[in-house]
Amino acid sequence: SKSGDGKNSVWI
Amino acid sequence: YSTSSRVVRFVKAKSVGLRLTGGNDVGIFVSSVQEGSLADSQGVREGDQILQVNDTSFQNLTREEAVEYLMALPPGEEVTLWIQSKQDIYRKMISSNVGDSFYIRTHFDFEKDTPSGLSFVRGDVFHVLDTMYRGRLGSWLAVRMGRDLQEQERGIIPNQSRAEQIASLESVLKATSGTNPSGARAEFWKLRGLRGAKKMLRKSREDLSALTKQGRYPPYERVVLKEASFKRPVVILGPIADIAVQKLSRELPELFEIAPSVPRDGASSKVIKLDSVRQIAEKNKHALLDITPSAVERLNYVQYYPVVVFCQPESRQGIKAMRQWLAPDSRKSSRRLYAQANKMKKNCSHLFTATISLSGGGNAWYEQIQDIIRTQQNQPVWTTADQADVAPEDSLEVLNPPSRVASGYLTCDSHANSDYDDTDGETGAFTDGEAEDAYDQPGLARSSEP
Repeated sequence: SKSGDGKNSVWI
Repeated sequence: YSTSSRVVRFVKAKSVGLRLTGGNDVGIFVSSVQEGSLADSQGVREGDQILQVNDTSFQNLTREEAVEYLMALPPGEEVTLWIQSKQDIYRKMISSNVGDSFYIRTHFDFEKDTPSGLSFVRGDVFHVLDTMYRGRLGSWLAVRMGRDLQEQERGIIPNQSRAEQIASLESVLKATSGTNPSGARAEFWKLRGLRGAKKMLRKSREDLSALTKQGRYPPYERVVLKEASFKRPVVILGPIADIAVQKLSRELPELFEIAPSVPRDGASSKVIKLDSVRQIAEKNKHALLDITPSAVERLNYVQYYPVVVFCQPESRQGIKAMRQWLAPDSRKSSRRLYAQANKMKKNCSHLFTATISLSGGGNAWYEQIQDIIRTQQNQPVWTTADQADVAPEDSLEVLNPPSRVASGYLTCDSHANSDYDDTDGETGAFTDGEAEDAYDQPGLARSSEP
């Protein structure tokens, strides 16, 4: 898993 | 900035209402905008690249740094974003799965605590691919770089702030344990990572070791691969180091020169002036250094990046036979040399750039040392990233510390390479418990001392 589409990333 | 670049302003609510992707290598992009957020109403869209926020450029930030920056902005205050729509790059970035990309050298030891974690020892180099593993703060996705400069296994390592916590805890534990084999190392690397360390160096006194008393532990050092533009100094460690150094300087004087050691002020111990190492390099020769492992660390610190060859003995008997053949007049204790080599291997292997075995017959070891020096001289070195854009012709000047620092000293190896008066037959007290023997040992010095 890489940065990918960022959809799993935290909301800031 | 493209023609599509624009400025948006809004007051930060509890959060900004964005998710970010990308990284230092490709840029920071918006991957989602929270519906109904002020960022949404101001027209921030998925695929926008964030160029700058308030006074801070986002052009070279890692994803983690960008996220931390936005999170740290106080709610209720106005935020100014410079953004541009870069849909094509955004799509390409997502499909090719690229984001952060940079290299670090570690300066603490780490035992992995999850199955996907990577354990490492100080000196290991990693290619960091994502500073927000699984989209959260805490772990970096990284690939270990082999000595051959090939990428090895992939896994996660602590992020910068966790690394700082672990490293400082480690140094506290080591400092208080009393049986610390690497106190000097820990202290040294504490200093090593300080951004302002060079300033401290400039203020420096004559002895670089005085610097190791201060500073903060640096867990990760940013590095880049770079070819050395000068002949790297050479340190041979192990039970025939003295013989190797003499033989190289005698048989290949146009390529090797022994750096002279001088008495340290008011002491019987000896030191090598950093400036004499520089002078030998300026003659386009490898300086041969008889120094302690912690002096090797200091050399790395001032970016001389020595070639450090460890000669691994097969047995005590092997050392005895070899030394009787190569240097029949020497009176060094093979027992002591063997024990020292074992300790050095245990405590200092992170400093070796190569290891050769002494088990082969004849002059194989000598040929191997020469091969290694030749090969490593032509290989790039992981160098502190801060000075990466120095022009090659200036490198020696910059790689060398400023003149005041150049008058610094390297501690001569009182232990590994010096001649001992005791002979093989002796059975003096010599314990294996003193791990720090392999490092600087002011108490045990050269043969000239009582």
